[in-house]
Amino acid sequence: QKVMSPETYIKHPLQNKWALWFFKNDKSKTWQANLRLISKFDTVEDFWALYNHIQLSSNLMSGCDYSLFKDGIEPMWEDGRNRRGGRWLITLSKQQRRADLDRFWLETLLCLVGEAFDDHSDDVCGAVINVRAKGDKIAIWTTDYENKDAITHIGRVYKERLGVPPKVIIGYQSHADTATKSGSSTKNKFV
Amino acid sequence: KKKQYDREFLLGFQFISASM
Repeated sequence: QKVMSPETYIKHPLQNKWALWFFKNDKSKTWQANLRLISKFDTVEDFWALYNHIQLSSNLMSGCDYSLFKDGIEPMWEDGRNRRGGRWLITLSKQQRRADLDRFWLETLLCLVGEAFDDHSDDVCGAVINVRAKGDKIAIWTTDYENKDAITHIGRVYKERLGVPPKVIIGYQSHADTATKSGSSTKNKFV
Repeated sequence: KKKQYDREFLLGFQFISASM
């Protein structure tokens, strides 16, 4: 009788359970009504089953978002785990949609589900991609804008994983500053 | 211990069926 090794039938568990959300901009509805939970997963295999099944970000209509957050954290500033948090923000030029957008987003997802930031991965709440005509954005959200060690470690690893050249500066902004900004840009807490 | 997976390991599973 053949004995199957466990590797052939046991899925690979992730450290966290994750929830993928989709936002579609419909101006007749409230912001919250436009936000839908797609699915949750907690294994490597189920992550790919979901990823392979949905549209690439570059195919989404302008105004749409994907968000991947740890189970129990809603992808909004108001959630208790986000209220004092902030984000490492990657802004992309229009030309980068073709060259970099899908690659950057997949790399972001792999950083999250693979726990790429070592012990500081605990500070990660999730990640968001905004598809916008004026320029797409990708961000990793963390839970506390005062956790300098965690934020700088996450930023360094993330920038390296994306292959962003050292001379390009990326910024970390608190959600509180983003929510209350008066102009078009938010001041960086860290770079 | 934290369950960490590097990118090559994760990418190796992209086209393995998860229909179990």
